[in-house]
Amino acid sequence: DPEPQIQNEYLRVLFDPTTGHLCEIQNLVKGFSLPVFQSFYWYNASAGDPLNPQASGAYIFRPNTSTPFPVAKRVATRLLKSALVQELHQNFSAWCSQVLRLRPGQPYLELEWTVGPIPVSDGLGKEIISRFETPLRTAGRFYTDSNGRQVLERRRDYRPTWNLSQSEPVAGNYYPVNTRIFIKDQKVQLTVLTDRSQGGSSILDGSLELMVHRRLLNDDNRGVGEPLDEPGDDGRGLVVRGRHLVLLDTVAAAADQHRPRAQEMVTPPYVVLAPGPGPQLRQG
Amino acid sequence: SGDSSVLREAVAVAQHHDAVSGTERQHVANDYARQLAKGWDSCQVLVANALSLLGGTKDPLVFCNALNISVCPFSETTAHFSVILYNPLAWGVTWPVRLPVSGTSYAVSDPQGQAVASQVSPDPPRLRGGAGGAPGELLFQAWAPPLGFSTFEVKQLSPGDPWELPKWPSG
Repeated sequence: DPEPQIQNEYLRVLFDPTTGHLCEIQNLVKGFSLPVFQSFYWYNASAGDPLNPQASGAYIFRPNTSTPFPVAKRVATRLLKSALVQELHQNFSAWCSQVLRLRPGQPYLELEWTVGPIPVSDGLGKEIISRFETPLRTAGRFYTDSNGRQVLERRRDYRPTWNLSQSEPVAGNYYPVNTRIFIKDQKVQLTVLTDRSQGGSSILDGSLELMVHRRLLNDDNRGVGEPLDEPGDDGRGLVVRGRHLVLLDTVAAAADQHRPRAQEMVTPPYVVLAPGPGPQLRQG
Repeated sequence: SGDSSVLREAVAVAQHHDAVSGTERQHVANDYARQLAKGWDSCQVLVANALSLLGGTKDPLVFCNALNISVCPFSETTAHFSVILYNPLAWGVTWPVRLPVSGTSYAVSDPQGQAVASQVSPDPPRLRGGAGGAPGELLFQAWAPPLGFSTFEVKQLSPGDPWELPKWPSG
């Protein structure tokens, strides 16, 4: 397909025909679009170095370089379109895949990612991120929530309450994300909702990233006494599946969308099954 | 009898900073998960009792905890069943229901008995080598009122045909 895309009445999402990556999101209701590239990367977890013996571990996130490695420069894709859902399946590697979905009536793009078991046979601990890159001029600013309530403005290499001399260009800019992280310019806001707490940041202007999984080989010497290396059900390493909802809207209208969506993300309807016609429930 | 205090106790234990931030040793993390799972099971009995009371029925109710990896022995092996959706929010929601199934087409009806559009897509998103054996996944858009229930009835129309699974493109 020369121009792979999925669409519903709110959004059209375009993919790069050569690499298979997400490359643009169009808001069909408001009539604007934003180039958005998204992919998975891994930071090489520090094992300590001559300058600072601190390793990355359960307590500490410390990549040993500021530039993460792409999981794949090209992804194998499969496009499925039906009346109920349009989805693009991406296969980054044997341990990293994602499905991007648009459904009728849903004003957001759903990314269902599956990561793991993270390979460590090369002796390197890895910290996996999903990174979104856009041309938004964000001037080092991004926004993260606190327990789904207060949203705080974050500024790269800066603290509002003391003069920070940044010693960790990546980890020093990571913040807790409980439900949402967003970047914006004067007019447009890109918001990503999470289905669990993750670490997040904006290391480059116009970009935002969320850490989805980690597998480490060193203890960080803070007391736990073992590397963060969860074996998972079959002992080959933990496999994790989760969802990110991506909302693209004007700055003025963004909160009207992300607030209810975030609540639906953390308190979704609960599904119970019953044989046959099931109980005739009286509404309370 | 169901009992929510088991989960309350497990969540109370998981207020420890280790549980919150994942800085505990592996066997401790496993124990936190075990306590939460026991609490979850006990709450499911409580929810089942409440639904039975509201529905005036003694029929068994089934919870599938692994729908995110498309595993649910009940829906994979039952030709006629119901999906009850409870919405805890103060506004109505529409919600995509995805259930692993063995048939290739189903009739879905809403609480008013009206037909609901549904489809069975091949190759459900299971984990590689994961459990579960259904070749397809039933998908329909459900909805539920604020702080309320909706019951959708599902009937299999055709037996499972061998799926011609789309192959991953080469490379």
